[in-house]
Amino acid sequence: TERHKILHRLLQDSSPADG
Amino acid sequence: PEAADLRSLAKLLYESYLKNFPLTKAKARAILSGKTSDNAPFVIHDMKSLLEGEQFINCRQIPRQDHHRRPSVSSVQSDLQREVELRFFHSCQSRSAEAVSEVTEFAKSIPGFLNLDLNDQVTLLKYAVIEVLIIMMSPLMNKDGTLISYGQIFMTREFLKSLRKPFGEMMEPKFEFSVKFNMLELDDSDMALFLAVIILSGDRPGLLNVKPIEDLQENVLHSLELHLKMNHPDSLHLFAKVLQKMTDLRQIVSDHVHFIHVLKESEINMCLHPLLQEIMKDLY
Repeated sequence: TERHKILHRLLQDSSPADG
Repeated sequence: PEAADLRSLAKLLYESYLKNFPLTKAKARAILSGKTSDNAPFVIHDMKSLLEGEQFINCRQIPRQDHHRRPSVSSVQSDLQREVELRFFHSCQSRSAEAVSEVTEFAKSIPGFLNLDLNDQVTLLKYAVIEVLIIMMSPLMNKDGTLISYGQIFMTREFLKSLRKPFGEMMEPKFEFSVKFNMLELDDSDMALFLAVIILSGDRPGLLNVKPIEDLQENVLHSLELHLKMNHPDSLHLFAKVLQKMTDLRQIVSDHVHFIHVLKESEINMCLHPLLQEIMKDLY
């Protein structure tokens, strides 16, 4: 995941619907 | 009860698809066939209409470089043309990066996906996103061109072909694929399941824990098979035909990544969006 920081962040971000 | 579970999975994925992807196939086909109350899309068919249409496109401007203009009018025009082509390419990148976020949100909604090893979630997305974007692009295309900019613009296939190398060659394979893929006449609910199947591919390089991914995919595959039978009762072998498209997709993605590498070498002003760079690095 180190080389895929943005993808990693997108995966960990909670979507607006999830609050 | 098992069939009921598979149907509720199909419903859940369809709802997530509608929530995450702004331009559905139903809407795109309505625009393309003129069966919508919205305005007809602006048509881009040459450099002049591209310049006019740019105001519709959410275009991220790239800084102009100071180059010494040669005196002839034609070379100034050709400089301008190069700049417009590059600017268009950059706006495509911005939209693609947004679309990657939409695909990520869709992937997160697949039951069980977020329970997979985080490294595997990254790997699954890295390998699936371009395939998913190509599938999502198909409903926007017909043999003559493609909708862009959320359906506000129609860009002709001939114009895309006329762009300088390698830009002019990049879209042709996608048109060829789309025309054949559209013949399967999948609707948005079928597409939602197919996208989930693509995302849950257990044979992506570097996966750490394949078994749970295959288990999830098997469930979605059953749901897709049942859904296609119910939704397209007269279409023989549709399930097999849909799955066969996954092989074509891998080749198209591999060629696409090659195009991008060529561009990176040949274009001084080229800068690749960081998210797309991350995805394409060491991909095939």
